[in-house]
Amino acid sequence: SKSEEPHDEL
Amino acid sequence: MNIFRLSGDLSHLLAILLLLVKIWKTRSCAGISGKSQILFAIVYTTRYLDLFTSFVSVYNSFMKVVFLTASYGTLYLMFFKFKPTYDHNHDSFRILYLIIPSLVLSFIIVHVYTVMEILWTYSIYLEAVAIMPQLFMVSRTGEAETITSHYLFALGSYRALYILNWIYRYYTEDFLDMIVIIAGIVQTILYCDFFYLYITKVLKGKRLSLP
Repeated sequence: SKSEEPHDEL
Repeated sequence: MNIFRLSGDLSHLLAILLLLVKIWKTRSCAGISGKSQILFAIVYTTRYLDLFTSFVSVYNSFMKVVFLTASYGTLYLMFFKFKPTYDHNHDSFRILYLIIPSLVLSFIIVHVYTVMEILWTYSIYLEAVAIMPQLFMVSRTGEAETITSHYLFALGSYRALYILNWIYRYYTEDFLDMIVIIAGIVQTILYCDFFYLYITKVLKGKRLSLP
């Protein structure tokens, strides 16, 4: 998953 | 950013502003579920806490601030300024039935066990079902004003457009976040009945009324 990155969607 | 995501965001923005303007212009929040609006305020608050911890883009931060402000502004209009017009007798959905299960689920199915990530996940699950009190209210009163129908259509379209965005992102960026995708699909399915009525009635100039 991309969980370490900030969520880039609203 | 792609065209689906941008259209989704603009649709979301349109929905929120449409609701605010409707309440302001008519000086009334009749037909609007205060409970759904409370749930949306919880959704934006728990999701956009990352305004303080991570920066994605000026666009993202700006939209987050607009959504938060508009959401709390709507609550203010409904529960303070135009409170006498709030139709609480028909707004009888028990929101704890949505709040508690979403919270439990966000502890069970979550990417990483951090407070911020659990709150973000919670906001995703809660958003998926947050419209239920509003749809319940429409079904109880058997009708919705045309402007309320436009609001619901824009709000429902937003997540449907996000689904296209996720399909696009899967092929172009290998982006795959099953939590948000499954929740987004559930969210969109909840609107299907309403979409049907909107297309067959409201777009033909008729008022949305249930048989």
